[in-house]
Amino acid sequence: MRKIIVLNQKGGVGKTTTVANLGAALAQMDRRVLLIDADPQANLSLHFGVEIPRGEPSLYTLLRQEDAPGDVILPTPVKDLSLVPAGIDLAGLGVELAGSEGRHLLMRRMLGRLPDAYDYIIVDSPPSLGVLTLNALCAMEEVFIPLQTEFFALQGLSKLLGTVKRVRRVNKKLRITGVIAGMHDARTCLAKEILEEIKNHFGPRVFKTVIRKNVRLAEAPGFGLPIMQYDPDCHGTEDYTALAREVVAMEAAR
Amino acid sequence: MRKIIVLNQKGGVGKTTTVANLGAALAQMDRRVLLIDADPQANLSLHFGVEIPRGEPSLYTLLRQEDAPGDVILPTPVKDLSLVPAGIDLAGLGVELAGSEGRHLLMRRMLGRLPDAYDYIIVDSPPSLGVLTLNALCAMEEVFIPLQTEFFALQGLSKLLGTVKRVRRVNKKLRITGVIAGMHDARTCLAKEILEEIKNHFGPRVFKTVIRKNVRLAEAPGFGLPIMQYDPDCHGTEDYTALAREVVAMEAAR
Ligand SMILES: Nc1ncnc2c1ncn2[C@@H]1O[C@H](COP(=O)(O)OP(=O)(O)OP(=O)(O)O)[C@@H](O)[C@H]1O
Ligand SMILES: Nc1ncnc2c1ncn2[C@@H]1O[C@H](COP(=O)(O)OP(=O)(O)OP(=O)(O)O)[C@@H](O)[C@H]1O
Ligand SMILES: [Mg+2]
Ligand SMILES: [Mg+2]
Repeated sequence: MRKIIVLNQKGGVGKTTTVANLGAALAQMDRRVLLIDADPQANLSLHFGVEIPRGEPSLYTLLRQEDAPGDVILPTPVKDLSLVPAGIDLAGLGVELAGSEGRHLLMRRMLGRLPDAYDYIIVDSPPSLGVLTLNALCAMEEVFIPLQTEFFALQGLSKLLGTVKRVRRVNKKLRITGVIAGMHDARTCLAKEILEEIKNHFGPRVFKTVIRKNVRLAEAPGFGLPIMQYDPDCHGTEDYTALAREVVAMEAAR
Repeated sequence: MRKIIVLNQKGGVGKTTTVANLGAALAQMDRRVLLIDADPQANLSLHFGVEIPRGEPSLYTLLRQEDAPGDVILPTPVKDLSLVPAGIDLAGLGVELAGSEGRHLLMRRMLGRLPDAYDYIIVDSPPSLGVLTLNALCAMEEVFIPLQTEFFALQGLSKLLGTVKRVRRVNKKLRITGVIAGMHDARTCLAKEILEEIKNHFGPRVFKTVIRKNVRLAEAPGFGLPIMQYDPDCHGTEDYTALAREVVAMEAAR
């Protein structure tokens, strides 16, 4: 089972869009995929048309062992793609946990209670390196870093890499698998320049697939669908399908 | 003196771009403007080419009273526009303050120590509603909410409005001045639909100026300049200048 967190504390770089669509593309390649929405803003849940009221089964109640996995895990419009939705009460978890022992191990313990029914677990994280993100980093084994090909892209990276390094002290398996260049508008010089910079910076750890800017990707969440169901012939479907192929091709090497 | 926080916990909606360029446009209209970078990612500081090493004078040392305002406040390439840069140690403030009395009043007290030399103070906030944002909300009097004309735009708003309401218990002057529709691509139906929804939702509290998508706005930070100095003839300059005129026109009514 591969455990992947899609992470970048810079806001609006395509984390949620990547988790939703990469997850769906992997499920279409006969992988059994579980998506976990660890962002209190619950954009991933909304991407599949799900909004959980306070107190209802969600990642929050699952972490606190108030519900069993079977009560929380939801199906999606894609076969073999399931979702653990965020709950609004997730936002308070950071404060509730502050100072308690083992607060960063909640998600790792929760994964231990899940049925062994998945090939991939992919976590969507908030735009921060706080308690929820640390919890997810302690539970995952791979980090995918989406980068927008815009000026601020490289600025926060040293902090992100530093955080991953620190977490590896308690989670030895954690590795940065790669960087996904995204929201790329090949018509602008800025995007081309930044893409070059990203490749110089990360070398082989940049996925070959670049996710192009495509308004269909921004429209799909309004219909609660991943891109390949919303518009099977657009660039967004092509790019995320190609990315999923790259991810699957790495399975042999692991 | 007007004290404005530009806030939206959704990431990548144009908060930093708005603070940098609205601030510069107001300074060009003979207002004396102080920008405060309250985001540990320090994108606003970088927008003006500033990166502060750990321990050097910054918002962090100013809040902790380790430095005087005169040691921290920096000039920018624009006359009458000054900057309080973020420091990397700002990220740790949330944890350092957790549980201490009056932790939300640090910025309000800091503002009291500033010289009375500004017409506008504008704060750039991180994509979260955590301690730094609460600190800034307790010190400000107006909230400007940038909204991207995309699907996830309206989702987090009820939480944002709820947070502002809660803060008003300790800061009676705090008001939501308005919503700025931004990163708008008028060619797409999605953007037009969402813009309509924003106007239906907020009525008169939507600024008439819509900030159009314009790659020049994304290029300007690479040169450490606000848009009107980087490219005086582009849409970005037109839009932020028009927004500044609207903001100034409200002065009489206050
Ligand atoms: N390749 C793309 N082309 C066009 N629009 C995109 C693309 N990827 C994402 N978007 C849109 O850009 C916005 C930001 O993307 P998204 O919400 O996935 O980013 P995020 O990193 O999850 O943001 P946050 O930091 O707030 O969690 C959304 O409105 C999304 O629909
Ligand atoms: N009107 C616009 N047209 C084109 N690009 C824009 C526009 N406004 C902002 N951008 C670009 O979009 C990206 C996101 O903008 P910005 O960083 O200002 O958002 P933010 O809300 O401050 O993000 P964060 O939540 O990470 O603080 C940046 O790369 C910026 O240069
Ligand atoms: Mg997201
Ligand atoms: Mg910002």
